[in-house]
Amino acid sequence: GRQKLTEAFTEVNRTFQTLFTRLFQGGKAELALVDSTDPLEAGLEIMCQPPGKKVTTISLLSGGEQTLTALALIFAVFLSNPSPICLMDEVDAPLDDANIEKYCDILDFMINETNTRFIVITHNIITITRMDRLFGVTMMEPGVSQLVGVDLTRAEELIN
Amino acid sequence: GRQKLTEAFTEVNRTFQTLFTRLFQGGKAELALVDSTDPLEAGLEIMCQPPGKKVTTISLLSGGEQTLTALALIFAVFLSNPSPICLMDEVDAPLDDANIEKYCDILDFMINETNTRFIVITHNIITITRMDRLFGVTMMEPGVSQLVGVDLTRAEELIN
Amino acid sequence: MDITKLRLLGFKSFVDSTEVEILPGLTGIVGPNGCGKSNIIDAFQWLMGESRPSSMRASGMEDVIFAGVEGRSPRNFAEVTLEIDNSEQKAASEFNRHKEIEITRKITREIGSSYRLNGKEVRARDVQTLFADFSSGSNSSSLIKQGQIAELLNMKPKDRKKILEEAA
Amino acid sequence: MDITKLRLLGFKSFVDSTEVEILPGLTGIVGPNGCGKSNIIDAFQWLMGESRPSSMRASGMEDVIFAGVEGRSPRNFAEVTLEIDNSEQKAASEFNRHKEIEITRKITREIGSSYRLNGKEVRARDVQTLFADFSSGSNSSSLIKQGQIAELLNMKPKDRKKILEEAA
Ligand SMILES: Nc1ncnc2c1ncn2[C@@H]1O[C@H](COP(=O)(O)OP(=O)(O)OP(=O)(O)O)[C@@H](O)[C@H]1O
Ligand SMILES: Nc1ncnc2c1ncn2[C@@H]1O[C@H](COP(=O)(O)OP(=O)(O)OP(=O)(O)O)[C@@H](O)[C@H]1O
Ligand SMILES: [Mg+2]
Ligand SMILES: [Mg+2]
Repeated sequence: GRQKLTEAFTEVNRTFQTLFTRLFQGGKAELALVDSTDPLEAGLEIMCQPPGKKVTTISLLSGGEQTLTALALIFAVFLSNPSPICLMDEVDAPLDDANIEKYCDILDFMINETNTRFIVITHNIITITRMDRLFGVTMMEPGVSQLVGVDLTRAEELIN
Repeated sequence: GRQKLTEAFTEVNRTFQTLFTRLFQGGKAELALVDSTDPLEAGLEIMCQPPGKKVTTISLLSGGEQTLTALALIFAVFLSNPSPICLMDEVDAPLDDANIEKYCDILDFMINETNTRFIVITHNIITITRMDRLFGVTMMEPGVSQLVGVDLTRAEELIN
Repeated sequence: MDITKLRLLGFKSFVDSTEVEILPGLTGIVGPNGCGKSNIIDAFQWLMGESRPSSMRASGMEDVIFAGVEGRSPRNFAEVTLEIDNSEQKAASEFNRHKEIEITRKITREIGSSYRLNGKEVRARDVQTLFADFSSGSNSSSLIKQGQIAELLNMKPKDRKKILEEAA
Repeated sequence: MDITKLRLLGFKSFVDSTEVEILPGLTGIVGPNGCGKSNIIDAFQWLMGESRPSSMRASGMEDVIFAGVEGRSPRNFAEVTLEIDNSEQKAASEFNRHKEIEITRKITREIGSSYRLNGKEVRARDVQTLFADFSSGSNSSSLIKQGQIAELLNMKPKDRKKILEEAA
């Protein structure tokens, strides 16, 4: 187990660093095994340095910066063994407009790197316009869910 | 202790029910002391019934419904002893547009009921347009925060 | 393997048969609070073999069966089906002879859950083997539930390391 | 009592003296991720007597002092001041003779924190008495920090009851 974990750590750490710098458009970050010299016992710490700031652990970042960093880690693990489908439920909620665009850029990057199909639940109008297609869920009858197709051009109308 | 807690529970429960029905525009909810007959030992459960749905505990609601219910509880406690200031940090993140309007309606209600001054941190364009005034925080110099006034009419431009 | 369709019947708020077509690229799902978006994610996780009611936001597993509302009576069973296109034959060995794979999980009140693969009954373990690559557990990188990132951020370093185990 | 102004100096990312005017009604604060919005909320909570570094998102209390960035050297102290208009004389008894109250908390590296009320040094307990109605603790209803609602929702019923204690 120790050998496998160390190999996984090295690979995920490398991808995590690339994704972090892409998401923050600069800065750097890295994973560290802490609290024990034995990888099986150690904990995982995340050291980050957004552009223009000092290095800190992830817990001292802002809410949006933490979300972006966590996404870089989750996607790094995902890319180590991509599954045919990936589902995300309102992960973009804490992000500002600029970071929403970067989150969508990473989704496009993942689509190019893998054959994965993505399902993205969101309330954010910018994320909506970056989708290839949209479904709406409604409860015309109280308590009963129905799926309806949503025309993407109509979504464009929503924001213009 | 026991007498005071029971009185507080009754008062908060009454206000919570009114705020829940106002936020959900219907339905009903109530607080319940569970797991013990002694109020000092008991836990607080929240029973909710959004309009058109069955009664459940708060944990079976959706993310947005839970947030709205939690706000009804927090504001009910606040109104039992209003403080001169109230600060809220991105509590509107999980809400859809219709519920954002209801959240702002409740803020207006609280302003009328008390002398409290509110500070509301948000990324949501609808919440922004419901504010009386706006401050922007920027980091023109990396790592150094500065406060700038934001003209409310410019915020209106953002969404039209 | 390509996932091409998800079908729900009597699962949570989806009482009527509902088909979600899954095409390549990014498929967005939108709708008001409480309309049933996260229930679709729950349906995926449940189909892949989830056995803990707590990760279904339920107190007992039967809570995933449509419980009834005004004007609609409660259902007796819930069923979720996933259609998989395996023409490139990349599935785990014992499933590779199928070009099309259809997996169904059904739960009936007081009887429990059963799984079917292309119409034939199989065990939960077989389904979990097929989806081994999907890792749909609570720390999975391919299924990020609502509020899960906040949970990951609040974890102590020792618990956070569990996310690496998927990669190992 | 009306809160009319908050001033920060050397507190977290607000290295330069910054005044936040607080008027009646709803004051919105906007800005990109990481620009310093939540640091303003931290400044309020700290001024009212917060003694746990963990609720300041810090490992030690000195972490609230500006730590320096490229082009700006670290500061030696942080100071937060709150101006209160008490002309209606509703403050707790021992403070009521003042029409204007100015509370300042200052922390200096290696020396620690001190409080001043209208220029005179006071104890932390005095400040906490003045703000007793504000209840700025972690379960407070008048200070809802980022992520706090998600925490409240994940609490067991026994812990959730703590929110009622403020009302009792
Ligand atoms: N077994 C069931 N039978 C009927 N309805 C159910 C059942 N289980 C859950 N529901 C309904 O599903 C709703 C929750 O749906 P869901 O969590 O998918 O909403 P959502 O679209 O994700 O909303 P949000 O945007 O707030 O996250 C609940 O309000 C509840 O009424
Ligand atoms: N002692 C300190 N000295 C200098 N900078 C600090 C200090 N403490 C925190 N910071 C900076 O403050 C930033 C966090 O600010 P804050 O949490 O207020 O952001 P925010 O505007 O709330 O963002 P979000 O929208 O993502 O929640 C961190 O990135 C960190 O660089
Ligand atoms: Mg949801
Ligand atoms: Mg913040």
